[in-house]
Amino acid sequence: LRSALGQTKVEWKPIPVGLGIGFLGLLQLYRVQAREKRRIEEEEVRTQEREDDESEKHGCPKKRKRIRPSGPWQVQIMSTLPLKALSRLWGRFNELTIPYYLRVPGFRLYSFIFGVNLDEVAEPDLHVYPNLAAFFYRTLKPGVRPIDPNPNSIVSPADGKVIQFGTIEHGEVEQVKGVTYSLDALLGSRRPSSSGISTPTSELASRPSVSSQDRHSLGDEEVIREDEEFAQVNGISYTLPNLFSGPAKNRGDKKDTPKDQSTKSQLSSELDVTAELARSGPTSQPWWAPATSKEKGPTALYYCVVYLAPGDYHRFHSPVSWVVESRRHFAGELYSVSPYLQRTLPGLFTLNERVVLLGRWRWGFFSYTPVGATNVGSIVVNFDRELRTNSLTTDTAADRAAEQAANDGEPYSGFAEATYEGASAILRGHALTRGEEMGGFQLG
Amino acid sequence: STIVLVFEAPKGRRPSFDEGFTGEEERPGGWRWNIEKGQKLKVGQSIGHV
Repeated sequence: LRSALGQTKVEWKPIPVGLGIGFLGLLQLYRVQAREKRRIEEEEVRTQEREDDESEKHGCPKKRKRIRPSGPWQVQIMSTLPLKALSRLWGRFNELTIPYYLRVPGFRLYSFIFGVNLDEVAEPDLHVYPNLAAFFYRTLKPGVRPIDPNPNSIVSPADGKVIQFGTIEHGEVEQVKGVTYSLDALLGSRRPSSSGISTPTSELASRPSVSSQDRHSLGDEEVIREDEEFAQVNGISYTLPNLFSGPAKNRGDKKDTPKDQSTKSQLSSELDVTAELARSGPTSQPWWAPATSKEKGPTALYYCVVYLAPGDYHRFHSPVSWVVESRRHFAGELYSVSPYLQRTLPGLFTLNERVVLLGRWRWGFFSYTPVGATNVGSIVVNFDRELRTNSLTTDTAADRAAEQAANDGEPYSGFAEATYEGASAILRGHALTRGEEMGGFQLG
Repeated sequence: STIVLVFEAPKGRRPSFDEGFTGEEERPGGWRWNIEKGQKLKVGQSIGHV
């Protein structure tokens, strides 16, 4: 080795000039491109800021940037289309009156294609429906959808297909296998100015996310991590204020005054819960009585996604007896929510227009989120007459919410929120019973 | 159109082998699903129970 090192002749040769020039040229090209890209980006930001300033001067709210999702070419093409305008146009088209003699063959053809069972439709004379929009929002005969008698069960909110269900841990929902998004993105994060409502999202989402190795499957149910971990986030940190007590911060050990007790008894009669009480199972507790901590034990968050196909009955019902405390309207896009797009477009439910109803049931937090789609952009909630979805005025409402948040010195959360008063001040929300019709999806 | 339900429910205790339970699927007292992925549902049909 010593002789090899000592005797080997080292010969220095110049790098060919052409290669050096080429390398320097490429380096310069890269620098120029990077500088140009940076300049364009800065210019865009400056232009946006100028536009915002101009808008503010004229009293107009700031424009929000449109989100362009990533995904395969079908998604890219879809993201360039004016989906909300198309949806509205589709709605208008379907509200055109169909000639009397074409109605029955037209609706029968539609039923044949999309598998509608006409025997279940409340109105047997199809001539009554003036257009497809009316037929689409049809009602069913009483008794054709019996409600499961077990008072401790959650019933299906609509006719449809189970896309996904499972357990949520660390604030992540799995849209389809492998595509997850946070509960904060779906339901909205907690806002200090809201009416004392605390969603489980803020606490859960702040926890570290789980690696894919931690996920496993239990039959069809997706379990994202073992149960022991969840005890750390279980309990008061995300429990909604109980039905018959104040917000969590004021709750304490306050005893009911005689006035409170009389109001409670009055409320019981108002809600006509006697029937529920009689069949409320071994606990003999009415549905509105929150479970005691001993009875409740450790709890977990669960989720279920139900997809409604075009031919399905498009009204939705309450899956449990619960109290809706607030509604959050996310005026998003209106991508199709077909199972194919759910697989290919990550976070689809967090992009689309949706109405998040937040509340509580016997076992704690409960949320119900109808998500709109291109063909069914209008979400109707029967007990919320102010809600307007897929509307030209929607943007204005969202912008008003943004402006209000700015005035209050709070960050804009991306949704317009409303709280429900309910029939009684104690109830602090709108009470719904199992199987009660809540609203529906309308064409366009 | 799609409906997403997110709810809190009792987790149920993990049974021990001494009690005669042999698998993860046995969770007495807690939430149990009654559905399968891809299953067709009708309004009022149970999707699970406590």
